[in-house]
Amino acid sequence: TKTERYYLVFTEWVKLQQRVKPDNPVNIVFIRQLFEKGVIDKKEKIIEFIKAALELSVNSFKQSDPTGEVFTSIDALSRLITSLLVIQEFDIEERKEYFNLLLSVVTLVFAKDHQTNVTSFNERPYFRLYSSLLTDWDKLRDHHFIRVSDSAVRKSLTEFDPYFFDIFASFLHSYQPIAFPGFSFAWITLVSHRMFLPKILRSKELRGWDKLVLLLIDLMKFLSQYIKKGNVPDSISVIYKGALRIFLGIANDVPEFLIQNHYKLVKNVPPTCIQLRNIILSAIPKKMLVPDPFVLQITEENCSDIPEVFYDPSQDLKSLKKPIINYLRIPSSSLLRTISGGIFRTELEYENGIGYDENNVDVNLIHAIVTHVAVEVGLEVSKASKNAVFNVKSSYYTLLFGLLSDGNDEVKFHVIQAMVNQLRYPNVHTHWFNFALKLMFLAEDWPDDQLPIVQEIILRSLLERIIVNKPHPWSVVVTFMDLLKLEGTDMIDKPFITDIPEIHAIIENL
Amino acid sequence: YGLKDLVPVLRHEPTYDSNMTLGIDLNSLLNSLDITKDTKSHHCLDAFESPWVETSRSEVQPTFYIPESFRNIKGMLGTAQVEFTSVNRDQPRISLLQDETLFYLFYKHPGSVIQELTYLELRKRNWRYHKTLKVWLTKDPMMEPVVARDSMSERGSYVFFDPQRWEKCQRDFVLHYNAIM
Amino acid sequence: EIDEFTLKHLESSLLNCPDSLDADTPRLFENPLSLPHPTSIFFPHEP
Repeated sequence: TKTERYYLVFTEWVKLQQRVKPDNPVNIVFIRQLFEKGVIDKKEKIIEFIKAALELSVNSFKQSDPTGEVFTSIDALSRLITSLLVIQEFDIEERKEYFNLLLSVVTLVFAKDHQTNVTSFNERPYFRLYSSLLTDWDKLRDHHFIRVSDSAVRKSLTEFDPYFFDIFASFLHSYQPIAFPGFSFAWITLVSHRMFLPKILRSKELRGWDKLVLLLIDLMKFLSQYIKKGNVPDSISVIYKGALRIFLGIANDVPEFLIQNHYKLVKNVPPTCIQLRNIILSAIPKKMLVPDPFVLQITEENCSDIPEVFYDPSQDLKSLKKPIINYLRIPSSSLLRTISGGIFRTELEYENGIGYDENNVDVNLIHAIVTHVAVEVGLEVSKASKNAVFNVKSSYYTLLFGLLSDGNDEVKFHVIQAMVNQLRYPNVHTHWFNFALKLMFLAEDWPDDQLPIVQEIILRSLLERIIVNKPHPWSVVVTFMDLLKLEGTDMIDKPFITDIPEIHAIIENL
Repeated sequence: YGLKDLVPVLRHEPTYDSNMTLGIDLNSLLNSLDITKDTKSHHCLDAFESPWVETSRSEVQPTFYIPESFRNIKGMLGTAQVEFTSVNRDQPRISLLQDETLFYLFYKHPGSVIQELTYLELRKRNWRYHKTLKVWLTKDPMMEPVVARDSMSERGSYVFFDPQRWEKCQRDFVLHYNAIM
Repeated sequence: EIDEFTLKHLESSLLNCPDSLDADTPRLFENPLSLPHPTSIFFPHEP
C-alpha cells in the first residue's frame, strides 16, 4: 500500500540518521530525492508521508524495549521536519505556512490517538517529537544560523526564527490541558522546556511575551477548573507544584516578565493559590536589591520608578472605557453612577474563592479599571507634579472611593483586592496605592457607616497575603505595618478583630 | 469577604488545600533550581530539566556552541577527523598496535572497518568479546577453567578489559560460550 | 467536578510524565557502545 511504501522510505531515513551526522550532505541528497521521485512533491503527499512517519514512530516507541533506545524514529522525524523547513527555497510566508502544515499533521495524528486510545495513549513520543524539534532548531539557529553557508538563506532563516517560536507557541496553546488532559504533564514540561521558555522570555522586542502569557493563563485556567473546596485530585496537586517551580524559575531569570504582565497573570491565578499570587507580585527588577519592609518606609525617593505594563488594561474596559477616561479627565457624579452600575455581570460566575463561591460582579473589569488607574497615575506623575495625583481630590482617588462607597461588600472586596495587587516592589504605583489605602482606612466621609466594612476588607486583603509562606510582596508588609502604626492599640479593639480570636492574636502579636 | 473567612485557612481546615493556600516553604524548591541569595546572575531556566524535582534526576544538555574554528585546529591532538578508509593500508598497521590502542579503536569507531579490523586482531591475540557485557576478556594463563556438565559454559579466572576504568582486571567468572564472539 | 474521562487521562499523563532523559538532546549518530550507566562491568545485566 502507499502507506507501507511511506513506512519503507521513512525507515531508510531513520537508518541514515544513525549512520551520518546531521550536517552531512547526504541528508540533503536524500531529501532532494524524496522530491524528485515524487514522494513528497505535493501538499497531499507530504501530509500523508508525515502522518505515516509519525504513526510508525509512535508504534516503534510503544514496541521498543523500554530500557533501550525508544525514540530513534521520533528523533529522526524531528530531524526530517527541521530539514524540510530549512533546505527548501521559501520566502518567509511560505516557510511559516509549511511549518504550520507540518505541525497541523502532527496535531491531527496526536488528537486522534488521544481521543481513541484512552487507556493506551502515551504522551511521551509526542513530547519527544516537540522536544527534539526545539533542540534541533536550537542547534541550527546558533549565532544567527552561522552554520548555513549561503548568506541569503541565513538572512531568511534569521527572519523566520521568531515565527518558529510563535507558531510553536500557538500549537502548544491548542494542546493545552483543558483540551487534551492526557498530555497535561508533557505540555507543562514543553512550556518550561529549556530551549523554549528562556528563548521566549528573552525574545527580541519581547515578541514572544503575548503567547507566553496565554500559555501560563492556560495552565492556571486548568488549575482553577479543578481546584475545588475540600477536594483536590492528586494529579492537580502535582501540576500545581510544577507550575510553582516554573514561576519561581521565571521570577529568578526574567522577573521583568512577571512585573510587566502582573495584570493579566494575577487575575487568572486561582483565588485560593495565595502563595503563587505572591510570587508573581513579589517579583523585583533584576537591578534592584530586595528592600527590608521592616526598616524601609514608602517615600517619594525610594518609589520613583514607574513600572512598565506590557498589556494596556484599558483594552479590557469594554463599554466603560469612555466614561472612565472622561471621569479621570473631568469627574462627575453621573459618570460615576454609570461606572458603578456597569461593573456587574449578566450571568453568575462560579469561582472557588476564600469565603465565597460566586461572582455577580465582573472581576476582570474591576481589575482593568484599577490597573488603568495605576497606569494613568504613573503617566501623570511623569508629566506633572506628584501633588496633583497624591491628593484626595484627584479623580484617581475619587473614582475608586466612589466605586467602593456605591458598591456592596462584593464590589468593595474585588476593588480592594485589585488595589492591593498594585502593592509590589518600590515604585510609583506602590506608593500611590499605599497612599490611597491608608486614606481610605482612616477616611471619615464613608457614607452609611461603611468605614468598619472597608477597614475589615482592607485588613483581610493584606493579611491573607502575609499569613501564608513567603514570599510576601514588599509593600503589602509595609502597608500593613503602616496601618498598625496609624491605628496603634485601637486596632485590636475593633469589633471585627476582637470577634475572631485567631485574628486578634495575630494582630496583637504584631 | 471579611477576616472571618481567613479562619479556615489559619486552622488548616480541609476546605482549602493548605499546600496551595498557605503554601509551602520554598527553600527546597529554590535549592533544586540552584537559586540562592548568592547566585543572582544564575539562569536556572537554561538548564531546566523538568518542572518536577522527581523527574529531574539527570542533567540535560543546555544550549552551547562550539565555533568551527575550535573544531578543526590543525596539528592539535584528537581534533583531526581520523578516517580509516583503506583496509589495505590500515590492516598491516593494526598488528603493530598495543592491546589498549586496539580497545580504543574498537570502542571509538563503531560500525566501521577499523572496528572489524581490531576485532579480528584482538581475536588473534586470544581475546574474546562478551556480547552482553560488551567487554573483551581473555583466559588467565595461571588457571585452567572447569567446563560445566552441559558443555555450555565454564567457570574460571579471566582477565577483563574494563572500558570504564580503562584497565585490565582479573575476575572469577562463569563464562557462557554463546555469550562470546 | 472532574469527569471520569479527564481524571483517567490525567492519571495516565502523570504516570507517563516525561523526565529529563526524555527532554535531553537526541544523539542518533553517537550511540555509545559502552554500558549506558557507569557501573561495574560485573553488575547483573539482563540480556
